[in-house]
Amino acid sequence: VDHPELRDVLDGLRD
Amino acid sequence: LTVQERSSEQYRPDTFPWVFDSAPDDIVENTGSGGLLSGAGRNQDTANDLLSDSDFTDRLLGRQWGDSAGVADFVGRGTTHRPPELDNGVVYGPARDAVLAAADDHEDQVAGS
Repeated sequence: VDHPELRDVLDGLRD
Repeated sequence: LTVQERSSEQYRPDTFPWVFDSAPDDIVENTGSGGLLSGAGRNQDTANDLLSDSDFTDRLLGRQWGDSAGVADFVGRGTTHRPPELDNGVVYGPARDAVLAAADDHEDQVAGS
């Protein structure tokens, strides 16, 4: 199961 | 989160061989618990507190979700804090740190692999 929405949020936090 | 944990058991029939002789044919995708999380995230103070707890973030990001939009919404709100004197939110450090640590620990689940 892919989690694209979650990955987007996590990428934003890392930035 | 508890609802999601319980509903996820249906995807793992091998853990209950005494219940299922083979894979069940009535698997229903659970998108409701994501919606519950999204709603819970509207209480930002509580979301801040929950996401600052590494036990909670470990459970949250160690799961598979039928639809990660609710989790993303909860994380987005819970890692943001809006002090009364500011119009815009700022990143809430304790929650951000716990979320990113759990994301590193559960890299495979987050990537869906």
